[in-house]
Amino acid sequence: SSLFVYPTKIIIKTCGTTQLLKSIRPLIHFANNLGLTLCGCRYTRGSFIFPKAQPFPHTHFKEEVIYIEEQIPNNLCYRKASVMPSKLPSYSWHVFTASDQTYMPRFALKSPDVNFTVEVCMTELDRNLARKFFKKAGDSKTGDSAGKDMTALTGVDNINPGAIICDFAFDPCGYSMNGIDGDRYSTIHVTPEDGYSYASFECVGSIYDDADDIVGVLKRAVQVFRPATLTVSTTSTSHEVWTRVAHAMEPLGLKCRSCVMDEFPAAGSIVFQSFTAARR
Amino acid sequence: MAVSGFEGFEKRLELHFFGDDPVVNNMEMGLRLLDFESLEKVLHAVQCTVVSAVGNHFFDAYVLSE
Repeated sequence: SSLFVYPTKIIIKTCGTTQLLKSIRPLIHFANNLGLTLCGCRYTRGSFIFPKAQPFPHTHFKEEVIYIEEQIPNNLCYRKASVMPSKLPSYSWHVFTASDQTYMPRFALKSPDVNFTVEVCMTELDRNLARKFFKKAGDSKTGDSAGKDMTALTGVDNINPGAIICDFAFDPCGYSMNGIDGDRYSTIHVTPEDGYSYASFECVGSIYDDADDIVGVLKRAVQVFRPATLTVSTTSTSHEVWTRVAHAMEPLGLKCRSCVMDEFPAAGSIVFQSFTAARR
Repeated sequence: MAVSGFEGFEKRLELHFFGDDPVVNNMEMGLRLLDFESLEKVLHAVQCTVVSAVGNHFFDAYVLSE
């Protein structure tokens, strides 16, 4: 799991349950103490794999949305909840956004939203590659030290060689890392156990970047895991970004099975694509 | 729930803030001024703790347990 704190933005991403929604109210409270007011909220997730394991009050997307709406102030009046489907069973993308009526012009005047966010979810990882995310038997290394080993061994450090990496290996297996490169973050989380292996990769790009940049980053990230199934959610005000994503996946033997787009007030458009390996 | 405790894909929450006070708006740190004790309170509600951290001129990044 990861937490990113910018001067006017907080991102929290947790594996497992939806307990992170309980952070909304205290974050609003502490931000208010600093003279800051909430003006935008975005919540995204894939499908629950174990829906019965999700604790109250977040047992169903409708309930999650109701809960979030109870936590955020009324000034965030532009709200939208959507479940974006895919052709792969049990792979839907759930999105809720809310924004202040003043959010868009304020945000646009201060800094046009040229950045986009790419969230990649990978399942059925290559077994040999996933094995690298297990700590060695009898290894007495700390999580930091073992994490550094995994970063180097798996090639995670090659995804963006310019990034400073903060990594951690869990016991007996599992791995998380955050990369920071200027004002941009990237993050990886891995659950390598066979049968329900999973990895996620998320990064930020700019529509002004060379188109090959995001393609290269995604290729290198996916090659660390070589998943059988992969979904990509791209949040952007530009409609060109998602086509770059498709171009990055196809040479890796991943075939696009579905692609849906939806518009969200103040959050731009979200494109949700699903891919499966053509051959393993 | 899986034996490992793994419950599926991540959940992601992004919150944006603004300040009416020009002093706050010009402040480079903003939310980064939140003390670690406050962050720990937030993370307690989420049932996570910080296991590793790094930061630069622009933002702070924390790897969390769970």
